[in-house]
Amino acid sequence: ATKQLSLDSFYKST
Amino acid sequence: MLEAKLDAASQLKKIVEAIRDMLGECNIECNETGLALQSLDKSHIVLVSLLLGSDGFSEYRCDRGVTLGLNINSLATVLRCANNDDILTLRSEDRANELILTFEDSKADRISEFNLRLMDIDQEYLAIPETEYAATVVMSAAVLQRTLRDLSALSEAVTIEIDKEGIRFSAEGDLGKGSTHFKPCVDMENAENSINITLSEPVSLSFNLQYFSNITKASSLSSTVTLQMTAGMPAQIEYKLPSGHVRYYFAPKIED
Repeated sequence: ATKQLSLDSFYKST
Repeated sequence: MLEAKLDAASQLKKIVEAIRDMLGECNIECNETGLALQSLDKSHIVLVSLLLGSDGFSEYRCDRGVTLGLNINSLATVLRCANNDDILTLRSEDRANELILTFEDSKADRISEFNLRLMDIDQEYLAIPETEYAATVVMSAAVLQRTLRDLSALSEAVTIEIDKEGIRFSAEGDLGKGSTHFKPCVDMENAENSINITLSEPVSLSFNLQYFSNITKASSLSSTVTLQMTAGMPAQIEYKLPSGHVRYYFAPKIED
């Protein structure tokens, strides 16, 4: 199965 | 004070139509360089980054920064009242709570004015680090949109593999699987059908096709699209505008 990643795990909120 | 004029309302109408399905309330930051919008879709899978440079406007003035907090769907609704070839003016006083949009027909015997109420939106901004992408593909926006639409009949996910042979889009679902492979090519007649691949190393990523189809709605804005990918990172998908861009950062799916 595949898991959808979120942008939150790549980009930090400023 | 912001005052920005476009010779054709269609320039803004089609941009807002392309991004409205993914976004809700967002801030449009206006300053002397132009209008910028950065907003996450509600699932935080896609980040939309829009830049409309001031030189894309026939007249542009924004002496102090103005933030237009609005719901993108409300803006789309008001823009529907403009004819494509109307002259469109956006106006907002400093710290105003409304955006004034005027639509004039070219003979200037009809002028409509709409005041869109603005909101205070405390939106989170994501810092997007400069990324060295392993692969960059420039191809026809329409061909990408069509390729992904075909594969969405098979599955809700597409795998994109880029190597020096070319770029392959593949999908597998209950009824079977399918793939389309494009070799790098230069089309002398119409350059937009060329497939240009710059590669430092092969890369393969998978993405949700529903979000991808929302992204490729921007195909009406530019004849070509630039896909940038690197292992394990969000893809950057860019549609260039005459003076700016609509850019998407798109989180991949990974094998569990």
